[in-house]
Amino acid sequence: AKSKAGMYGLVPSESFDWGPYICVNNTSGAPVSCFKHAPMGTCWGGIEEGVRIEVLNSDTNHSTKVYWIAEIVKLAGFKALLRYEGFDVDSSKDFWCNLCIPEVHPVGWCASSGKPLVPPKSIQHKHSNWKAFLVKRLTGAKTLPPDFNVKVHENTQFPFKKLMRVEVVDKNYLCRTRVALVEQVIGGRLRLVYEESQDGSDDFWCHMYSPLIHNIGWSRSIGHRFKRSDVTKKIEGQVDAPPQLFQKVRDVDQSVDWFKDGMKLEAIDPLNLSAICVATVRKVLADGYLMIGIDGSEAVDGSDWFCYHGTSPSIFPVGFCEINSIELTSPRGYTKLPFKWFDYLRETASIAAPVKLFNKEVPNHGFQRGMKLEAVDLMEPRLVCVATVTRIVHRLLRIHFDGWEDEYDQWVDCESPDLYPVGWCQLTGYQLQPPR
Amino acid sequence: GVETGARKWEQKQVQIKTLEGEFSVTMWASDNHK
Repeated sequence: AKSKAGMYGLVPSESFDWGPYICVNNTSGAPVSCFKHAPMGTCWGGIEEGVRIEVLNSDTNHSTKVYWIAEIVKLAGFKALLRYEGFDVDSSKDFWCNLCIPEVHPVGWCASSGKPLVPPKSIQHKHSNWKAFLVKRLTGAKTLPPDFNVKVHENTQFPFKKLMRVEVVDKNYLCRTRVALVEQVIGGRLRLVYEESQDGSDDFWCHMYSPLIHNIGWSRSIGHRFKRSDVTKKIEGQVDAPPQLFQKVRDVDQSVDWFKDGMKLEAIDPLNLSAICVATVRKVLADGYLMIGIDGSEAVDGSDWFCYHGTSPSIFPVGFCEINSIELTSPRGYTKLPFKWFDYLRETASIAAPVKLFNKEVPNHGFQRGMKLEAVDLMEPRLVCVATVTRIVHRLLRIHFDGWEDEYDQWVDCESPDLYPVGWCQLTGYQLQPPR
Repeated sequence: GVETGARKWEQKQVQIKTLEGEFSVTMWASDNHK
């Protein structure tokens, strides 16, 4: 597995500032509305350039906190480049601000809170009648919805709590799950410590909507391999996370046309997310789940098979890569290159999984090439890194980690809960890994 | 309100308080829950 683990730490994350990075590179951040799982992802409508807000005035001699009105000049995820009213076309004092901090409010909040608006001292002299100026500037302009701050608060509460028990993929043995305990929750990301970990260091990070975590009892219910734990007594306070907290999968009818053992397909290699590989359905489980093996790299005991749901956006019909000009990774040791599916199916006496069984839905995701975002390094999922969308194939995004070679790129679904808007780390208190 | 796409913009009388006094202006706020 290609991992950047241990290669970070040269630049403290506090020194990385998205604002100048976005401006210097003349780039844009993916809009918050592209990330439905992220805070405010479903209620970011109407937040755009030109919107006015009330924000702390940092250019004042007042001893108490005072506010002034600013205009959103540019948006990048949660972050906005702001210009105080009165600066007109002068951009010299523009500043970046995360819109979800408690000091950002809709216009009108100061008056309702009894706080006067005070213009920045460097432009105080510019107008003798600030009332007339503000009436002219604000009439007909847009501001945030009145309950913006309430929504931000609601959207940063998460139902998973410390000591909740879940079933999660065994990171050292992908074909099975283990019981783990929620140890930490940051911005909806969970630090799970495997049960039986002596010192609590045997952990795994994933988002609460990750397809890798399930309620207790899930493995048994679908016939998935499971590492039984020797822990017989629950520590006080431990509770099984309620099933309704987990992401639902689509119901499928397996009784008629469905995947069968031995069928061939193309799949993202979970141990090298840069590659889409020749793969085989190894076992059909209940509720639409499949055990998949990457051809040519399978352990004899099936220990590197992994579980994907039949509707997963990470599995593709035979020919997907060719149609979309993506390099298909042929089975390790297969020497007849270039790889031809027709020959391979004949040689292995196998059939391709029918195209109709795959998820062909393409959401109107809104991502565009070149957009910046914060993305989990899925090879080291505790790390959230500065990244760029470099390619879009239907719903599939190619994520490049800024400052790293292309070989570390990862294929990620557009609805992956491991992608976040610019400013997500700052908002949630998660450490952001800057470009190398 | 005014519909633009799926979004509804609503006119609001917004109160402004400065050191010189208080007044109101008419602004647009999006009803972003729709």
